[in-house]
Amino acid sequence: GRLVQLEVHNFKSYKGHQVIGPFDDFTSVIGPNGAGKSNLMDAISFVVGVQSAHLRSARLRDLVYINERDSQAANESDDSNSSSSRSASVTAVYQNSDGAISSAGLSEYRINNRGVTYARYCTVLEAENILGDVETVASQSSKDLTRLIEQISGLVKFILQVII
Amino acid sequence: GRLVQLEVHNFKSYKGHQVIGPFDDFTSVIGPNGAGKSNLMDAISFVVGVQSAHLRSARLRDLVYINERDSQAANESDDSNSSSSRSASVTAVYQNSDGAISSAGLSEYRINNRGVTYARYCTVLEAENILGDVETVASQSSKDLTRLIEQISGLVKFILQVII
Amino acid sequence: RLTKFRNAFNHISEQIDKIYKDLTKSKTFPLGGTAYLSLEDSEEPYLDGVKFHAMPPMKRFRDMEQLSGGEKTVAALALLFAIHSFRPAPFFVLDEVDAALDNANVAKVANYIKSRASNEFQFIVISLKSTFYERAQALVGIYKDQDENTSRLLTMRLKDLGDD
Amino acid sequence: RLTKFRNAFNHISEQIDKIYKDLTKSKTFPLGGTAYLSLEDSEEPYLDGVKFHAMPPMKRFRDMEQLSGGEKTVAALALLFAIHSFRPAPFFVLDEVDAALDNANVAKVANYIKSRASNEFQFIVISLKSTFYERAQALVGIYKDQDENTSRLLTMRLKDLGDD
Ligand SMILES: Nc1ncnc2c1ncn2[C@@H]1O[C@H](COP(=O)(O)OP(=O)(O)OP(=O)(O)O)[C@@H](O)[C@H]1O
Ligand SMILES: Nc1ncnc2c1ncn2[C@@H]1O[C@H](COP(=O)(O)OP(=O)(O)OP(=O)(O)O)[C@@H](O)[C@H]1O
Ligand SMILES: [Mg+2]
Ligand SMILES: [Mg+2]
Repeated sequence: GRLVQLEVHNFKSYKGHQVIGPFDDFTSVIGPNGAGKSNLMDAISFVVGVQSAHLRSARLRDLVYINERDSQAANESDDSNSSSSRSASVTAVYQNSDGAISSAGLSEYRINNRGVTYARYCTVLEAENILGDVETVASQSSKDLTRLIEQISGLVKFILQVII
Repeated sequence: GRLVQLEVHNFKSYKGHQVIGPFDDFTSVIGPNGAGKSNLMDAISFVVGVQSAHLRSARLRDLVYINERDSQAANESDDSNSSSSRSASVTAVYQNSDGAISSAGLSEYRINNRGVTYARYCTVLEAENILGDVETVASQSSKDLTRLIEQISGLVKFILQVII
Repeated sequence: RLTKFRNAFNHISEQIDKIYKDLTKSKTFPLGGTAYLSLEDSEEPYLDGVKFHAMPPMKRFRDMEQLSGGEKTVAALALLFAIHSFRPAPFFVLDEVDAALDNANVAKVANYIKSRASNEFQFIVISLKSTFYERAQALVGIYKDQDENTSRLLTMRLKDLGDD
Repeated sequence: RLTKFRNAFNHISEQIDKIYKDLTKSKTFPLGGTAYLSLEDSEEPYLDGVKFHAMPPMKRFRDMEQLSGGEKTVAALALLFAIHSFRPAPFFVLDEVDAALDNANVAKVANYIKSRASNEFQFIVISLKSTFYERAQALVGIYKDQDENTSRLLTMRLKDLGDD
């Protein structure tokens, strides 16, 4: 299948419900510094279930959209709204080769009064992403490829270990 | 005084005698990958006597121009030529505020039959470059400023230690 | 386990030279450079013994440490693509991997990705360089809505605007 | 020793906010962001206790870890310039520090350097981006002469070609 779009909800800098896409064979993501491009990559890692270095370093609760300009009250204390302002989710929407659309992946992180729940529903995605972990980790560190090449033997070893 | 130009001889990718400059108040160095831009920065570090990370990691003998396409013979065995093909030097040419030109800095690295000599003649330069060490080290690591900022407290501490 | 490793290693080894040549060919160097993986003798090579070598056109057997920033980036990307070709993830996300590349190398990398991207194996590439993203089929533009403090999207298809 | 440290610290502390504001002002944010150094209580603060904080416009008190790649680069450059202003080296060499910056930020950094560069305090900046180097006063162009296997130079003054 191919990735058609992502539907994100309160994920990092993406407030509310937003649809990201459609994605083509070769899509480029552009925009100014601080716009939210790397956050989009985090959304993909999140829904695929990858432990990318960038995601791993953040606390799960940092993935939930927060507006620092709102008072503490607006973000946290209103119980009837708390579940919507304090949960983040990302859904990947796929189109199979026969044209059927399926929401094949959903990851959700919820902070509520009973503690934290992190759910992932991954059916089609699981099988497709044996190497997902490696690909996205590799592309995270690709941001600094000169550093990557200093660790190249280590990387090749790591990647070969993961894929065998 | 101000830096007018550099005169390099067999330094890294700069074969033979070449004059680099003139430098203005604000000069930009441009050109394709692999052309020799970072090598120019190394030449400046070399003549100023800075232990930049990039220079430090190389063996001194790697600073001397070598043409890998020539036979071993052409590069090394001819004794009458060996001193010219196996020594590198960088001279910084300054202009003082009264207009006088002075070659205030020279660094030379020579590989010869009696072993290795590394000479630096630094008169004017020495005084002017108490902070040279810090500036060029800082600018080396600036190449990866995101990494720099992860070490920012360390850097501030390091720099403050050096300047006091 | 050793067989799986050997299998992965052989495939990647075969691919790396071809891909590196694709990324380093030019009018001046129609054949491109050379790249290969080497295996050290060991009971468990996947733990320790894999080394990666890349030599741009006209360079030989030097330590990869001697390559310029852009040359190292091209080599690391070739390796990344070689690994990806062995077991392609359904979508491959790259974040500003072109940071250290000059225009000519940016174009080569973009063309390579364009030739490999397909319905089954999508590429999503974050880039700040127009020389890169003008070659994509679709653009996902992200900007910050400062009033609402949220990332927002604007998407656009490039491939319909005149064939390229 | 402690006095010298205090002296350096105070000067840099004073400069960092002003410089960071220069680098982050825009039409949307005429005032720019905020940056400061903090000192932890300690007998020997120059060994351990210096922390650097930078907040782009409209952001607050978050971990600097949360900033985007470009935002971190701007903050690190502001700190570098603040330190440089305390004890300026006669020439300051920077190697591709603009790699992670978008066009708007590249322009701000180039303009800042242009305003600070002088006969006594020269800047020499390696860059791959025309948005950057078109603002310099002189260009040192470096290319590789492949036949002779050497770097070569072409220099050009920009400031005489129409005032900018
Ligand atoms: N949970 C959150 N709630 C709100 N904003 C957030 C959250 N997490 C991160 N952000 C904001 O997202 C911004 C960073 O976005 P991102 O790293 O995606 O930028 P970018 O487009 O990749 O920029 P660059 O080109 O500089 O790399 C930061 O300004 C940060 O404050
Ligand atoms: N001693 C030497 N003799 C000959 N060539 C050398 C020597 N040392 C380094 N080189 C060559 O110099 C080149 C690297 O130059 P440099 O790092 O200055 O490039 P650059 O212009 O900074 O490129 P980039 O934009 O990719 O950073 C390499 O190709 C290397 O082979
Ligand atoms: Mg980013
Ligand atoms: Mg370089």
